[in-house]
Amino acid sequence: ESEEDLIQNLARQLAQIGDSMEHSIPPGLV
Amino acid sequence: MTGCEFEFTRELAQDYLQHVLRAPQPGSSPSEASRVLRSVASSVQNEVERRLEPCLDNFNVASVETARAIFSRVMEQEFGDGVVNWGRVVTVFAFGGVLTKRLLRERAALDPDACKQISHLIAEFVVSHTGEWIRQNGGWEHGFVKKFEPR
Repeated sequence: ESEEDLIQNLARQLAQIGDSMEHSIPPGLV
Repeated sequence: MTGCEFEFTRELAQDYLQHVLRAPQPGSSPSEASRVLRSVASSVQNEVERRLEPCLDNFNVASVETARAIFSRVMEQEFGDGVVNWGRVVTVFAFGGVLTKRLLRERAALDPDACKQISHLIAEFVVSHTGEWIRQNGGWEHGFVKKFEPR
């Protein structure tokens, strides 16, 4: 995996986590 | 970008990083937004660390400059699709927390200035890339806190 691939992978994972949070309140906050 | 917005966001970032490092400032009284951010970002911090660690193991985060380079490239990519929401804004802080912990691990002892520099970096990105969206969506107190405050 190239460095660029790794950066893209990190960004994709963060975007998925963020989008998922946006649509469901994290556990423990309700 | 106004100085006021930047300073508020930098204080949020600084408070969050100190929370992550378990080094709260004595005598400080966190704002409502800081308290909610600690709670909501901490709740995803473990997931962020677990999912990102395998990738991050390929980088040697031994200096603030390296952390800055990784942070900037990842953030540009994350927000490159033009989507902004509160969840993604929270991940900016969580990723800053991950990098700060890595920096601490690589350097054994973290220079107090390093924490300030990472806070500055987070605030710079948040205000310049998502500041307008945050304003249009109620700001930290009326948008973010209302969305994530305990019910």
